[in-house]
Amino acid sequence: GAPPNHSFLSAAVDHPWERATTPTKVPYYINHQTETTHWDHPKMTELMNSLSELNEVRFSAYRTALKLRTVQKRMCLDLVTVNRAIDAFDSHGLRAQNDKVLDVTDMISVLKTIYDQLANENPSLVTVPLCLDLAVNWLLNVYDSQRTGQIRVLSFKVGIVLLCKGHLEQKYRYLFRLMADPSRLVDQRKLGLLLHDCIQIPRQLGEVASFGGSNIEPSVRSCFEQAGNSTTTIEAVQFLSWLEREPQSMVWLPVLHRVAASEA
Amino acid sequence: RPKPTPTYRMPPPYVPP
Repeated sequence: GAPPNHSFLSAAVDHPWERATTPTKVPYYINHQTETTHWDHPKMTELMNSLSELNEVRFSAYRTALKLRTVQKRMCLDLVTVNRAIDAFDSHGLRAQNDKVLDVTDMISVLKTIYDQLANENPSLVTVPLCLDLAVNWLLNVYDSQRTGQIRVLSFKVGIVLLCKGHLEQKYRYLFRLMADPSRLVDQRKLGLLLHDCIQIPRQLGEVASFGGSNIEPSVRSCFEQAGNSTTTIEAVQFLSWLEREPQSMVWLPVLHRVAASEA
Repeated sequence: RPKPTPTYRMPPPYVPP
């Protein structure tokens, strides 16, 4: 059928800015005053600049969590429950499609399902064109900095669910289910793919060094060593008990949850 | 020290309306 009409997203910016898209449907933003073009929405640039004031915070996990909390709230992902996100993924046929590639049009369709529902319930809090455009902008920054206009389904799901509202263990269990085979087991390669997508989030904030760097192999090994079996796969319970010890590569997530809880 | 978006590829150039 005809491609979905995403012209409503032109409302995501005001004059002198204009929203445009490349031939591969990647959004970019034109400033007619400065006669310049940018991959980042002006509000994304403002958001990223605002995070630098948090650089005074000494403890890296806490500093990263505060930054992520700001990003999360700016996109209203703090109002999106994990279940709502999963329902949207499923309703768009993304279940068990980790390696499938989504283009920007696909991402917008899924995010629109999420944000339209959210806006109905929180009309005063959620501006759909802006929130949606910032979410696409964030996901592209994290997983498609080269702006090819494509992201794998796994990255799309991980990038959204990690910043959603929900219990930590609920997120962990969902992440494991994403990778598990029919007998609910995950091997080192799969765990590596998952942790690689997770670490991209603090990496996007320039904070990856504090979490062991971009190489997640040591983290994969530590999980399997803790599982204590020489076999090549782990079960959910082993994955959870490893995460309960807040391994360096993932510690920013439980701290983010503590930051959110402390606001309640 | 938020890392600037590593834009290895630049967005399309400005074209006056």
